[in-house]
Amino acid sequence: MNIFRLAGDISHLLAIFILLIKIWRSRSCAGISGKSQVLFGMVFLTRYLDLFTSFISVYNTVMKVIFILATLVTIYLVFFKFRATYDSNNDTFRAELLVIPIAGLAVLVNHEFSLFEILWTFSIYLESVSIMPQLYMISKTGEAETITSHYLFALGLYRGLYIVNWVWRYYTEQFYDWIAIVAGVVQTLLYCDFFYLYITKVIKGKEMSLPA
Amino acid sequence: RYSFVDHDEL
Repeated sequence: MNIFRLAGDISHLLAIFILLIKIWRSRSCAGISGKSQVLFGMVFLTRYLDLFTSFISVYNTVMKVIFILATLVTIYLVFFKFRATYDSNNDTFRAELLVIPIAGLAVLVNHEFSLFEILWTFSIYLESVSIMPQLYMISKTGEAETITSHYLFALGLYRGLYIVNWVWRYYTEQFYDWIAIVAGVVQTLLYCDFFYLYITKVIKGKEMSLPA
Repeated sequence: RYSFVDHDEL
């Protein structure tokens, strides 16, 4: 564990709770992509199967359980409790066009050809693009509530901090995992455009809106 | 399995 990874994990946790609190307080999931949340749910469920096979630390176990439960609660709020507020007309990204090729890629390109390892690889590849339905939804409607943009910023920050963590680990432990690194860099790049808008608009106190 | 590929990150 190093400070960059810890800060990244906290940022990730913060993102998930910002979203939950936004939905709960406003009693609405307007502007939130349910598809992205389902993809994140798949990511956590396929990656954290090792909860049952390997113990790393109390921290690791607790965080995994929180990530899984919080995401399942978010999915429940979007598709059940506050379903009437779910903007499904604008959540039209074809998520299956991501999941199917990624499943194929995970079978072909992995560290080891075993069930758990392929599911882990699938989750790493899937996480890298899971935010795409959300970003697509924002570009389609041309706007995002300020709190939704805080959510996206915290999520992007988490990815950025993980890259710094990998650089740190490479030099201090000679540890690197090229599957995680390649997918992590792709994921971080997806946020770049958003980061620019966030810094130029939201921090200056304006609503985020995109040029048509 | 996990003895070979170590995934200690979240």
